[in-house]
Amino acid sequence: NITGRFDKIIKSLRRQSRLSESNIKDGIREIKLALLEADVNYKVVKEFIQEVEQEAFGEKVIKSVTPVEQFIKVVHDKLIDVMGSHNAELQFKKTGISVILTVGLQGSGKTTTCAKLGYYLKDNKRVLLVGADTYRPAAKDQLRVLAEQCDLGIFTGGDKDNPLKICKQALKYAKEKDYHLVIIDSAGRLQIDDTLMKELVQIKKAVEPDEILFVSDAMAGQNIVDVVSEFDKRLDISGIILTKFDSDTRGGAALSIKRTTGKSIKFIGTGEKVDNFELFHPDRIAGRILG
Amino acid sequence: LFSKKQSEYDFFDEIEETLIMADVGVETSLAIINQFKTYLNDNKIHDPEKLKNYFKQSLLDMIPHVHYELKENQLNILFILGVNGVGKTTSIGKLAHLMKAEGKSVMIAACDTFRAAAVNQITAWGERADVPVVKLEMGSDPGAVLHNALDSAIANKVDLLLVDTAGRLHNKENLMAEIEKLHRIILKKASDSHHETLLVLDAGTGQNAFVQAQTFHKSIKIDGTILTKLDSTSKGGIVIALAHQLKLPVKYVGLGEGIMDLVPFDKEDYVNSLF
Ligand SMILES: Nc1nc2c(ncn2[C@@H]2O[C@H](COP(=O)(O)OP(=O)(O)OP(=O)(O)O)[C@@H](O)[C@H]2O)c(=O)[nH]1
Ligand SMILES: Nc1nc2c(ncn2[C@@H]2O[C@H](COP(=O)(O)OP(=O)(O)OP(=O)(O)O)[C@@H](O)[C@H]2O)c(=O)[nH]1
Ligand SMILES: [Mg+2]
Ligand SMILES: [Mg+2]
Repeated sequence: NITGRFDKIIKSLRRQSRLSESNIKDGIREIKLALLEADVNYKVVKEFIQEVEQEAFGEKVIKSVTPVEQFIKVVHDKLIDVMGSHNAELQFKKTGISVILTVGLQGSGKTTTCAKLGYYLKDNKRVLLVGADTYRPAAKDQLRVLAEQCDLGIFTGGDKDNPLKICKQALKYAKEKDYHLVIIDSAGRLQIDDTLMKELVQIKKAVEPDEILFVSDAMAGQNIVDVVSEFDKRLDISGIILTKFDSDTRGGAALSIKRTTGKSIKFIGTGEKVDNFELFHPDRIAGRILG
Repeated sequence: LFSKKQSEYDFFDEIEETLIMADVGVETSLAIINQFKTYLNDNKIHDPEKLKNYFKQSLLDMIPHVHYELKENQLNILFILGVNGVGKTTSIGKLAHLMKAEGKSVMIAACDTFRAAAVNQITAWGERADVPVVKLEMGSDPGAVLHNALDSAIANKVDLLLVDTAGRLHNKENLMAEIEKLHRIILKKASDSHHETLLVLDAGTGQNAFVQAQTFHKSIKIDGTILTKLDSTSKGGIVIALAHQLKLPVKYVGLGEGIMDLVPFDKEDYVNSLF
């Protein structure tokens, strides 16, 4: 099911009357460029290609009839394998109030995603959205409007309350009002902002989330590796959500994030509306990255 | 100890890695490196010590230097476009403050009537910058807001009108058609104004930033870009790709979330930051 550039690579390699080692080397370089053009991180690509070379030039290929196609197949299968072979489920508590915390860089789609998550899960649980972003102008208004549109609970605390206090009070409020699930929207922040990263660590300690989801733009570039590593190191994130998948980005950030953290991508955002939200399918992204 | 030849190869490998990891993009990085190799051969330059400085200079020569300036005695309009979440609304707040500090009269048109609390957000920025915001409630026609804003800006002899628009993906034809429609209102109603369109790009975006610029430019002539979030650990290499392939200048850079965190683009600072 590989189309586009990979098709071109296969066709050009097939045209060779016999496959020499230099043809394979060209094929490998083409694949490396294809992955880089898809925004997969440079170092991730290097490692990935080295592993593919070892696997493809091992025993299996010598026995195979078409070494080039075998090589492409190894790349494709490895990509799917790396992305995770099944949908990673959200973990909820058996009893008591479950907590999801969304985190990420500025503008990645956290607030919208909180509403989408709530809307996706509301049939089985009573959901409370928590507006813990006290920095961005009208952030709480934004979450409130979305909560009303989706008919979800909303808690935004007092105007002078800090994010930690809002989260603690939200849990109390959720207990009082019989909510099953609390979804916390946090302010966008840089992973190098020590004060704000510490704030997240404090929130984690206070509310003990069942899920800490890193929300990333699907069109993120090379640097996402450094960003998500730091978030993961500080918080031990439980999963990833990729947004703006409805753009025409190749989405190589997905592979970079997965290879860097080992954490699963659980959902993708496919538009601005609350129902533009889907379970992540590894084979779909593999095809898209390979172009 | 490296031989001269080997040092050169290491240099090019190093440059390729630096450029690609800065999000300059594969095509532009390879093109730039090849052009540079030719230049070195033509000029018989092989001293590894000199390579880096020559390369920096070649990047500087490639980047257009265009400052945004208000024209005196006429209405200036900045039409602000970009995909979702890049920093359009925040950049407008910062620009309003910057221009007001230079003694200009500024007005904002809240033409994002779609996204939840978008009008509240730009209104808050207008208050921070102490400039009037022309708006209608969420769900109104953005064209109606623009009409009102242009009427008011012209009547009040405003120096600069900043037009905020809803985030939109460039691959959505109906949303691109909407932006063309808004642009036509400006052309029709304010034909003797000095109007420019700036595309806002996020420094953390990968090579899709280039596709965004190309695609928006097909719909409306883009006069320049605002590159936001350069305070992050991303290098914003799109600057180089835009310069090399599209000759598109960066006019402002966003360096944070505060009202003062916007500066005119400085290409020397930028090239030095890459290395
Ligand atoms: N097309 C598209 N737009 C999206 C998607 N998810 C979010 N958006 C849009 O992206 C923009 C930013 O979304 P927000 O939810 O405000 O992002 P955020 O991470 O909360 O931003 P900060 O709180 O400022 O860090 C908005 O215009 C959203 O409508 C998606 O999956 N597809
Ligand atoms: N660190 C940093 N954050 C920025 C910068 N510019 C904007 N932001 C943040 O990015 C997020 C999104 O900014 P907005 O101004 O809402 O972006 P937008 O393009 O108007 O978003 P939509 O209207 O939803 O498409 C906010 O959290 C801003 O504070 C910048 O230069 N640096
Ligand atoms: Mg938000
Ligand atoms: Mg906006």
